[in-house]
Amino acid sequence: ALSVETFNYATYHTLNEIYDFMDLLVAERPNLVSKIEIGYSTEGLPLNVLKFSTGGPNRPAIWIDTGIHSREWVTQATGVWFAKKIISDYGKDESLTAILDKMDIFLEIITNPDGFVFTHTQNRMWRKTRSINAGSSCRGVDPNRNWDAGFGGLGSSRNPCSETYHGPHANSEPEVKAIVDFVKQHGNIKAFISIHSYSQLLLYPYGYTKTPVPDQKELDSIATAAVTALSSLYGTSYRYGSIITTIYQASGGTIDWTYNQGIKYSFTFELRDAGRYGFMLPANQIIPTAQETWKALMVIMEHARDHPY
Amino acid sequence: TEVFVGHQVLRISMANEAQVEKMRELETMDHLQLDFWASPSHPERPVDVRVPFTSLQAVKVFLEQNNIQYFILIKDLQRLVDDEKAQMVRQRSR
Repeated sequence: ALSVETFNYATYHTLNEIYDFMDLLVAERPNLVSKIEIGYSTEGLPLNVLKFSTGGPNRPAIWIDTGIHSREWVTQATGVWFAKKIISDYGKDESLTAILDKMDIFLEIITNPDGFVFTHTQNRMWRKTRSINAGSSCRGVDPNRNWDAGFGGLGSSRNPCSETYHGPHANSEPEVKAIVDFVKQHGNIKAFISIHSYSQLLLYPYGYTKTPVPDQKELDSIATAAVTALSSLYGTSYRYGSIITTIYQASGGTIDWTYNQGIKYSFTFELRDAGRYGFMLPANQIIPTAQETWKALMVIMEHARDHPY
Repeated sequence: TEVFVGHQVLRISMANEAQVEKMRELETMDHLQLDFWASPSHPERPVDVRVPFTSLQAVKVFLEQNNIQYFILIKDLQRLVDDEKAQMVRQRSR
């Protein structure tokens, strides 16, 4: 693509195409967007994060990541659309402008680049990272079981051949460790939203324990409002609640760790499921999925903006 | 490159907790090389499983023996992968 305007948002793209898109975005809107490299993947690919900021040091921030499970392609595609949406709406949409005048937004579109490349080149069904597991011929760790929150507990597997293998120790995956280091170093992230697909869910902590989070009531009311906003566009129905009560016990998950770090507004999405394709969602669903998800995201971001803590 | 010719994705609906347990049992049968896209949790939440061609018969027999309902969500996964790839190529050339 020659510009972010001519970039085709309605198709799936390779890693290089998406990384080029990120560079285009930065080149076109350098006063609003910058690119930060927070680390490298197992196979040496850069872990790029877009920073949307209108200035000011260490502002309160919102983190959004997409595609930690590499095969869920609509997730990364949605992340690309979000990036464009943020630059298009800033200065035009009153609410987003107010968010960016007060807070920064960090967006990691390709959270698991090794896995993403692997889905394009070798195995479309690949979900995990591509790390080598000592003593096993099976590769990869589930990066959504690798966080230091109930690590190794029920709802994760100790078998390296399993899709939910938790890894040898918490933060063993550089893709996870990079985010952990970034979040700790930043110290002022107020909302953390990790996006997956598919099954139409909006979830909050915990996944590793049935003990409700102290902020359950507030998180539940945000989820109610977010899902209502999302459904208002195309009628897509979502379920919401804590991970363990809504789907199943899952230990070592992303938002359990972020919540325990003190990031109150920690949520995870499972995006649209057309009911016929699972995560092989046809490309013509990308834009509607992104549009409806954006509505829910705005509810969460507005709440974080208006309820500082 | 891994190919998925003849692989099917089954959407499986469980009627009760006992059937959820049966599905968890199926999940542990490593020799079938099943890929759970959505794992068993509650009876009201269906499970999606990618089943390689060589395991199709065994899985369908297991489900039928346990009165667990299913339908074929994706009949031939490789066809879908090929369509997706072709579409990306088309879009790129445009």
